Formats: sequence, structure tokens, C-alpha cells
Amino acid sequence: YAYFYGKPRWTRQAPVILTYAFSQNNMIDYISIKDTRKVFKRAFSRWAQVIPVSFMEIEEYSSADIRIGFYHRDHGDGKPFDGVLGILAHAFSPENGRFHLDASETWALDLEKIKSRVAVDLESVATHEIGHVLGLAHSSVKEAVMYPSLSPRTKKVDLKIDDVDGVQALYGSNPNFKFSSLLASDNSFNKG
Amino acid sequence: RIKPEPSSTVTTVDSYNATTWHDFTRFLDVGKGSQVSGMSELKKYFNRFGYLPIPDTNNFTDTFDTQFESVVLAYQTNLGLPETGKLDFDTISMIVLPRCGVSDTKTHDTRFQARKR
Repeated sequence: YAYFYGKPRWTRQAPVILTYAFSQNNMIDYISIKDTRKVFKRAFSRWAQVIPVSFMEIEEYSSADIRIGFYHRDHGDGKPFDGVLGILAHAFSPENGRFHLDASETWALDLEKIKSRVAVDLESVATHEIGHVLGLAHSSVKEAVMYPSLSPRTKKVDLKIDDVDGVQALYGSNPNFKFSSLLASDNSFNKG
Repeated sequence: RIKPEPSSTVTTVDSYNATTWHDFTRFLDVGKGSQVSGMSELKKYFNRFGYLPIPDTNNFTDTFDTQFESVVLAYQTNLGLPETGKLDFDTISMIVLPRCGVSDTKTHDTRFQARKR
């Protein structure tokens, strides 16, 4: 695992509760907001299971700690997206909270149901970007969620020991977390 | 060596043909000392992900020089690839994959480290 320069983290007093919200104007229309919420809730919960940080969705975008939106091409942060595949998403280090996904991708909730060869699993990318929001940089461990690449039609959502070690070094361990729970994995590769 | 069936080859190529970095496959096995038109675009790729600073001239060249070899090596080290310093199959295959836009290194790209205002 690796960190951003200066090892930034969310520094508020315990219990740490980070709020997140979705942009009203920058979403995708072929996935319902209800389903999007479910996916992100699952992605946030994976991290919350291993560190003493919880995440709560709120309505008000501007006041949320983590602000999530889908954007095309140049969207004003100096890091334009590039159309289909290429760059899928990016997020900023603590305590910035910006979390941007490329609206040009074919985002998928269930790869079994989406036939596109360029479909990208939304939950996998969400889980990866939350790692950045928390302060993890890219890992050189291929199996880790924080590895920078993700093939189309691939699901990689389960945190690996490398991810857990990295984030727990920043925030400590969730008292309810057991490493043995990492052994059960439902990651799949080139599904479909 | 057994060749893959033509139908499966066509399918694989087809799926990535129109994607952002597919064109980089033509640099497969290009080595140090070579000059290949368009290699500056590959250097921009490495610049974008934190491996290569913008040169003083403000333009990347198409030359595979010693500095670029060390960039390729750093990329391979960072991503757990065989460390050859060459644009080998494993390296090119990784380059063309979709990925996160956040820089891989701590040094050259600080824009994702903005402070909350």
C-alpha cells in the first residue's frame, strides 16, 4: 500500500463520521439513483468494516464531506476525462472529498445483465476511489482494490490484506473487524 | 506455437480498438535508442500518472532515451510488473488497460492533494 505525499487523513475527533452526497446535476440516467445509492452504500461499508470510520449519506451536496458526481471530459478540476475507457474515475486525497466518475463509461451494476464489452463495474470503481478519499494511494499489489487498473467486465470489490493494512495504519482498526473475514472472497475476473 | 483461433483474436481486438490508449500497442518491443513517431504521446501518458516531468522545452520527444527507460522501469516497479525497462508485452498490456486517473507517484502530481477550502 502507499499514501499520498504527506500522508493526509481525515483528522476529526472520534467517532469519525464522514458524510457523502450525490450531485443533483451530474448523474447518469440509465441507473436509478436508488440503485446508485445501494452500490455506494455497499462500497462505503466495506471500508467502514475495517476502520473506526462510518459513512452517512446526506441530501445537501455542498455541505457533504465527500461529493460524488459523474462528469464528461473537462469538468473544471484540471483533470479532464477522456471518453470511453482510458481513465474511469478519480478522487482527491483527504480532506478534499471530491469524487468524480467518467460519465462516458458504460457503468454496470450487474455484469451478468449488461452485454457491453466496455462495461465497467460501478461498485469496484467506487470502492477503489473511496480508498483515495480516505488517504490511500495506488498499490503495487495486483489483487488489491487500490491497484490502479481495472479491466472492463471485471468485478473487484473485496478489500485485500494490503488495502486493510494501509487504511488501518491511518485510522486504526474497527474493533469488530477480524482478518479471517478477508478469506471469503467473491471477486471475479472477466465475468461474462 | 499454437495460434489462437481467428474468431477469438478478432473479438479481443475489436473490444479495445476504439479506446483511448489502444494505439500504444504499436510501441511493443520498441527499445532504447529508437525514435518512433508518436512516442511523445506515450510520454504524456507517463507524465499524466506522475512518472515523467514536463521537459524544459515543454515538448516531449519521440526518442526512447535513458530517462525514458528509467521511467518505464519505475512504472514496472510501481505496478508489480517484471522490471525490464522495456516496452514488453506485460508493460504494454498494462498501459492500455482502463485505470484510475490518480497519479501513481508522490512526486510529480500534486493536484489530487488539494486542501479543503
